[in-house]
Amino acid sequence: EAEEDDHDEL
Amino acid sequence: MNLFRLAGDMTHLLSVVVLLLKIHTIKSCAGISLKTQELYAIVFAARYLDLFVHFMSLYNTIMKLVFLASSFSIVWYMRQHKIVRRTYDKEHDTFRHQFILLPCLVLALLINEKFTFREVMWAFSIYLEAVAILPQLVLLQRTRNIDNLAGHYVFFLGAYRALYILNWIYRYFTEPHFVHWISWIAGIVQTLLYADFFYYYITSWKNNVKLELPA
Repeated sequence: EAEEDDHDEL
Repeated sequence: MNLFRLAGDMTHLLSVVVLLLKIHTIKSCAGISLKTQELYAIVFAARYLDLFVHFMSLYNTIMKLVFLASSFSIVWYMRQHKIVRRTYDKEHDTFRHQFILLPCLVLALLINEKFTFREVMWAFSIYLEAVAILPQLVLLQRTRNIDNLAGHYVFFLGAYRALYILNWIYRYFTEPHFVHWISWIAGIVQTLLYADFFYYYITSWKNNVKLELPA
């Protein structure tokens, strides 16, 4: 499951 | 952070610099689609909601602020600045951008990584970014005299997407947990939209002739 804070890209 | 990602971010930044240079120094936004710029402002506003909630790194925060500030100021210049707005080619920038907003929102509500506000907005921004370049590509096709800066701007934007794909391939092999199908598929679609433009841009550059897209 994806972590909400996994979006480290711009 | 790998080299592809950094190079992608830098070409993205370069595209914004090129556009601001054109607007600031030449005081012209000829060949630039306001529709696309408005969509980008929405893309960044939706995606960077986490800016004030979650700190990732100084690099991340600064880049997000730069993209937010630049996209909104570009829209402001094109709409409000008394010299710049006169150079806006309104007659040819007729893409109905409002009609891609709703489908992207619906898609984000249906397909997201998690049904939370931030995740839905994140997915929405990814879908919207994938198609946000369309008004710009349509405008370029209708523009007889594409100036160099407008051409470079779109080229750098396309390069940024292509480099992000290499970054994902790299991350797939080095960080097995890092799987974001939504951004990968949308990113590939987005890059494919540039394929035609890339072909004519590179051909004109190789033959040293002015960029012109077939109508």
